[in-house]
Amino acid sequence: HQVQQTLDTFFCSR
Amino acid sequence: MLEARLEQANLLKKVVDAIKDLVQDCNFDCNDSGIALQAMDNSHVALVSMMLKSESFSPFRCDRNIALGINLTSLTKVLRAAQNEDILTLKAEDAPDVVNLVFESAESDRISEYDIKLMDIDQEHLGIPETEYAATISMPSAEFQRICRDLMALSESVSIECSKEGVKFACQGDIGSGSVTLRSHTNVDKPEMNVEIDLTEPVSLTFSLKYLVGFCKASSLSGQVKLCLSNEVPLLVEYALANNSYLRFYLAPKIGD
Repeated sequence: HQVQQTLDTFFCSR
Repeated sequence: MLEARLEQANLLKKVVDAIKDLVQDCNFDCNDSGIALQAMDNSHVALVSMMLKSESFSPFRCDRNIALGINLTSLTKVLRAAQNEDILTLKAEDAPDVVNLVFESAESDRISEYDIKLMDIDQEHLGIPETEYAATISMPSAEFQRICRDLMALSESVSIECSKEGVKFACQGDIGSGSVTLRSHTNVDKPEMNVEIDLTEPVSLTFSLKYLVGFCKASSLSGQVKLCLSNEVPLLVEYALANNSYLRFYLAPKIGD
């Protein structure tokens, strides 16, 4: 029921 | 070319040991400010960011930007050949095929020398936005490690709740639940035992304990760890090293219930 988010959601690709 | 001499091999041994289970192949980006590394784990849940400033080396020389693509398992094998107190020198040419590591014993005249073949690593580099965190907690790194290990015996996840009352690490599992609460605490004689909580607004986030326990392998690098939290952004776990060098880990939160 808990979803693990990924960092791609927060950090932008450079 | 790069030439970077560390007084004690121990520092690099510990850093590599702390990150090698999280990331496998990484670029060590060398320039005149020092040696940096940024890499995500395969599942894009955690990110490690290391900065060893040029001041952490003596001497340090790097004329141009060099990326050393290194397999950390290979590096670990070679670093095992270094004694903790050995002087360690990293060397590389401007367009290198190998990185050269020299270990010198301060006590004897023993000099050992290894080359590690470099890899071409096309690594995604992420921009990490400057964040004003809602809560910053500084605490003994050994205490954080103990809390994570203890709670992992009960659950996969921990909620970290920070309020005026303090910081509460809580978990729920099949056999029951547990929590540890810390309040601000100053130990004049042993400042590394201090717990400092800097709060601008209450925060509550849930994280995977497996990753946090992994980050805690860095505990021997620093007596204190800093946790930075804001609602709905990744947690920052920072181990400060001498000369403004650091080892940082970012961990994406879990959401929903």
